[in-house]
Amino acid sequence: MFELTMAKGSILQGVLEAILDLVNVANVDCSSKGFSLQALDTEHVVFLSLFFPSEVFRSYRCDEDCSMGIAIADMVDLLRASNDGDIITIKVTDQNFEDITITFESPDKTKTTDMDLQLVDARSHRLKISEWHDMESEYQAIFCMPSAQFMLNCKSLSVIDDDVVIRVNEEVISFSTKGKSGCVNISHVPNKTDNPEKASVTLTHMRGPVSLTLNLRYMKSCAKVSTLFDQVKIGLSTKLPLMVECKIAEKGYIRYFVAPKITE
Amino acid sequence: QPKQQVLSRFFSPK
Repeated sequence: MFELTMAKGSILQGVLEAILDLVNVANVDCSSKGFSLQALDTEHVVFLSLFFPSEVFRSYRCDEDCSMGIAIADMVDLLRASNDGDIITIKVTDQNFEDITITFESPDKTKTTDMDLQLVDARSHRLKISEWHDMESEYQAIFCMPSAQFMLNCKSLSVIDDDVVIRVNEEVISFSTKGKSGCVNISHVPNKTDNPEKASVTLTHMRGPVSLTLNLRYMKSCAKVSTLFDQVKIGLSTKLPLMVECKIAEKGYIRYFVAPKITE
Repeated sequence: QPKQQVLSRFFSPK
């Protein structure tokens, strides 16, 4: 049996709302440690991997590891029907592994709403990626910035063109674009520390200068999720997709992997 | 014009 409860408007609900513009169906794995979700966008440019540790929920129970495909848009639609103050329970029982049950309970416990959502096949939404601690060392540059700044950069650039070039070296981190009507270049002089301050742009890992071209549509989606958190961490490598990460509590995370564009 | 790559270039299916 798997069962988690959360208050309406909790961070999981906010994240599910924010990933809707990229993701239809997601693969969810539950273990005693927490709730993880993986999904690919329909064009296979963005892979989303998130992990919510059990302690971020109001209550959490998972007797046996389970894996299921969930139609995220349908789930979000159901969750939107909850009222302020409701406690939301998501439950899968061992006897019935064809659907999940979502329950809303009003704060005064006088009203309960039960809904069943059919599970779907989401096996094609899995990708084999290395353990993160191995992978992080493969990035040529990793920096952190306030997520509001990241969103502002993406919005400012998308006025001019569909693409952004992100360049990182020891001295500067820049976001630039060039279109028919002009060009924009936003440069940040980074701090260099392992312990980034919340309000600044910090270069935490640097093995050499690197630049990548990315479609701003995907970057704006990543930025939308990141604004649920204070800081965003961005990793660049010429051999890996761009990584955009937000931390959830101590052990949790949301990671986007975005395939860059390449000049032929 | 730069061409969009897809993730299968970097990761294999599980």
